[in-house]
Amino acid sequence: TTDLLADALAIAQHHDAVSGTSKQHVADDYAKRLFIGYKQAEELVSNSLACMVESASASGCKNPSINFKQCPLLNISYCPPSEADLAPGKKLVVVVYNALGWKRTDVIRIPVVNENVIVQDSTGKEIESQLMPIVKASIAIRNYYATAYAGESPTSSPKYWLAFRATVPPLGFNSYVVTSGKRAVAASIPQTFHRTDGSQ
Amino acid sequence: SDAVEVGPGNLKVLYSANGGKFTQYFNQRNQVRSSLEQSFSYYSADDGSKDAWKDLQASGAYVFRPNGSFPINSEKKVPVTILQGPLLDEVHQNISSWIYQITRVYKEKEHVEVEFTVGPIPIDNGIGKELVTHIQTDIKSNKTFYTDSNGRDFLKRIRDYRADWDLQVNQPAAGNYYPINLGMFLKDNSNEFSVLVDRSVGGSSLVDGQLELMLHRRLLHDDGRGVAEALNETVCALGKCMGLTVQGKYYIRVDPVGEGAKWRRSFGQEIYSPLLLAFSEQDGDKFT
Repeated sequence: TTDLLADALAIAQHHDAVSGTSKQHVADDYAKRLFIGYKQAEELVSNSLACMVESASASGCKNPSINFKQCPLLNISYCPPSEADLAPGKKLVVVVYNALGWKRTDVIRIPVVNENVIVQDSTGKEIESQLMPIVKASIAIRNYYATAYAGESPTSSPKYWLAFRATVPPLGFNSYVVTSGKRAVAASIPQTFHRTDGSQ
Repeated sequence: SDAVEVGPGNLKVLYSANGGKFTQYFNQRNQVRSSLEQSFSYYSADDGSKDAWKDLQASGAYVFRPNGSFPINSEKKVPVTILQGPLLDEVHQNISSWIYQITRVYKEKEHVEVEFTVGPIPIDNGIGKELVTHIQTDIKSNKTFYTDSNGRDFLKRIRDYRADWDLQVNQPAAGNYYPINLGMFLKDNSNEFSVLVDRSVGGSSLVDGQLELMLHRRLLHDDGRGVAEALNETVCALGKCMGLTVQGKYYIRVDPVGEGAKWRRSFGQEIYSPLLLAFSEQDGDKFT
């Protein structure tokens, strides 16, 4: 499309959209158009990533066979690709792209339904990972907002955040593989301390 | 004996086991140490009915016109859950029925990440509210603080003072509020205390050593400056509508004086260029 992100860029520069000084129905319309822009860009980015990934290992990129999905509602712990139970023999691939001109190391967090997971880097070596329980209050908020914003009613509820450290080169990508069905060695449910009455 | 230490790496944050609040920041690498105390309060929004300044001005989307400040659960002990692991530690705090906070300390980072979930702001008493969090340190800031200028240079602000005119202070909070798009900081002769944000908020330093961020607002009156609607955002789903819940993050770091700018500029870029995640599936050991 030739007008990719045109509406979104215009809205992002409008003083009412930036400051929140618009009527509710206008804010709703801004949100809708921003999301339309996002969805169009998502398709372009997914195809670009597929080309980059395939050309790194095969013979260039004409019709990329890999289909990438993103998680725009990851902030409310809603990410269908990482929450789905993987079919036998399948592995979840997470490609991490860095748009900045310097190497970055950051901790990635994705919601998962199963605690039996390990994370491997692109060479197949297992890397350290950590599980953290998702609090029930977050699930209630997530279900409500996933319905309100994406029109999707989540069918499963993830139990954990799976965290792992990703290192990504400047203006480049790295990939990690999440495998289920095997008890994690490094990932563990951390110690929990709960205090309600002053005692620890 | 009264503290719980959080942080798997060089950065340690101490929590008071008694009050459930963080009390101290300590970086083992550079030995920087600072007291830290966080609290929440809200400004009640002026409804524009009083004639105090003869302008009948209500607090609204454009105009911040508080008529009081009220602490939230300042005396109450807050339930705390601490999760500790090899990559990061998390501290969960249920501040109130509409404020939830997760504080994260990463093994390989030297800043504290604070994720807030705020809303729906209760309005059943008919009063609009603007929620703020205060972070008090031992920095001797002497009325001076610095805020970004639309993400660009940090500019010096002096409380109740303007360099180029004689300021009459009628609104002690609003008159010292600034738009925060990237962050703000305080400094004294020893340390710098920086806060970076992931979204545009309002901010100030109304007390020496303290930074204040406005996290969420819900107002019931129009300020009469053009919107013609109260800033009372709602979200509708599952057959009901409710006030907006917001979720955002801010980041805290203390550096030796003169060394904070590098983090503010580089990590500030990273906040606004998050790593992009894309998901796919592959068969077995077929590593593309």
